[in-house]
Amino acid sequence: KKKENNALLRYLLDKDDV
Amino acid sequence: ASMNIGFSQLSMLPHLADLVSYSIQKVIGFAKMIPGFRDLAADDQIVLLKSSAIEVIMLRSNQSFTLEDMTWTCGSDDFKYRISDVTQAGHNMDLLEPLVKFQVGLKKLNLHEEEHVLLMAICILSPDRPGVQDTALVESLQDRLSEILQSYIRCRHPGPGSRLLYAKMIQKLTDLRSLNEEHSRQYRCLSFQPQHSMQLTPLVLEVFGNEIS
Repeated sequence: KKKENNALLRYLLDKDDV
Repeated sequence: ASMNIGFSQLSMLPHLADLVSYSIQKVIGFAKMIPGFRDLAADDQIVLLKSSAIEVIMLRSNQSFTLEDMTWTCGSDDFKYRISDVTQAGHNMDLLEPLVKFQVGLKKLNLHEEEHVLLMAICILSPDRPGVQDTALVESLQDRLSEILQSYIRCRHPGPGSRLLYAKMIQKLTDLRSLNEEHSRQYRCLSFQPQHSMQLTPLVLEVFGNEIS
């Protein structure tokens, strides 16, 4: 459950900003 | 009548929810550029962002806040946000009265862009946020930013405006804590009502909390 938490934040943090 | 209708349906909620959701994405992008932020554990990055997001948005919005009519004027007058727009998104004067007061005080500091940017970075890297694990590392990063800010003011902010400026800026961070608490209280009431929480975005629900889940 913990891992699923904040999935959007984790994605936005990890994605490579152009 | 139009005010009542607006209020009951919170006619501005969808738009402001989108605006805040967009702004949160910008805050995340900004945080990722702060030296050292990406070296923090992912969980600490998340804790810092969730607790500071609304504060950074309040800080960032000061750029478009105008003392002339106490509104956030984003571009032409068509994109002018008044207090009434925010009340029609579900907030009340317990938040908006101190928020406008905060915006006026911050505007009157006439910060240089460099100072404004450093203040937002210092706000994000606050070691005393609930849930932070590596408080020592966060504190060391914040201290470094604070030293840079104090040096900048000493070297680049001439004249009377710089007297006690650093102390006044730190006081703004304290003001933001109580604005954050009032925002959270009002957000909780709003998000408890499904007819309103359904108008929020997934990112807003994740960052500010989704009572329903």
